[in-house]
Amino acid sequence: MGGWAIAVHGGAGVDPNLPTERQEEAKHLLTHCLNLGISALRSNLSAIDVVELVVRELETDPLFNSGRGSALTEKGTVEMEASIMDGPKRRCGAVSGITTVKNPISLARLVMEKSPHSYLAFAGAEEFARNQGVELVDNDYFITEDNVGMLKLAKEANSILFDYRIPIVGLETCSAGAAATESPLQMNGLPISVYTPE
Amino acid sequence: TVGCVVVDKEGRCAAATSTGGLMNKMTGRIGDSPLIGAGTYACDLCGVSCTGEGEAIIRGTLAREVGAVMEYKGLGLQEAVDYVVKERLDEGKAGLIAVSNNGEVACGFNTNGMFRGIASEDGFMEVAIWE
Repeated sequence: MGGWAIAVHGGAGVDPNLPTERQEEAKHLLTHCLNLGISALRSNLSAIDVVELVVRELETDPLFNSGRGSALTEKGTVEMEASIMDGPKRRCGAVSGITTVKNPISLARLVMEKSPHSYLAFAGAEEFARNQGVELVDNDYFITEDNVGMLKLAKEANSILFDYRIPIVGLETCSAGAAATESPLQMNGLPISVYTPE
Repeated sequence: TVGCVVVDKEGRCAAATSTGGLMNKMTGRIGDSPLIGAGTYACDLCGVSCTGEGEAIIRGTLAREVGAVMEYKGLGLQEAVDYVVKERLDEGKAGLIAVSNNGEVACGFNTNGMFRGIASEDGFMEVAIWE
């Protein structure tokens, strides 16, 4: 037995022009979440409790793309998804199409613990949430001004933006947007922009 | 997308992932994060959380693949992570974090960076963004 270990992430693919203060903000939040998990582990919480606790913290802070601060759909709304898995016995729970649940990861945990299923989605998941009494908020709670600006950029570039931030400062330069048009990202071997017309 | 993986003092692994998906996505689009075995996986050997280009992660069943190559090929955690990121993503861009029941912790990505933090009971701690 090698002792406890923990890792957290806030997304892969980083805007190369991300301002230094945004980088520091991100590192600060990651350090805070790591320390939260470390103190929980030192208090003998189980692995499944710790991963839920830490992801709830990341969902509540608007910095990364989850919970508050989630990326927006083409309609300007938020549809979140999450999953959780416990190694012993491989128990798991997942949700998709979540629009009112403040912490989707906790709903995923309840699917694992309180339902006979592994995965609930959209209206069924929202009904389960209401029955379980989890904290519900308006969809607006999840929407930040940053992301409204990013959605505008994405629509102008007629593209789907990859899981990373675009600096407000960069908006004038449209760095990533330009990047999206100059060298569009590939998805399934195709320029990512081909997916929008669908 | 955000994620967390933990192995606790008893050697029990767990993983969790949560996301808003892609900006400007179609309503109803489901990515890798809620798919057990793709964006998230945990078993008695390891716990894995992935992030990045969902469609590529789904195609590669990335999270389970880490557990599979540890189980069938006997790779260590970092070896398994490196193998999966290199061999299972085709042209897809993604990253992942992982722990093993031996108290190992690892991350791997083929993007230009990944927001990540790692710590272990022996005092190791790192928070980083770039390569």
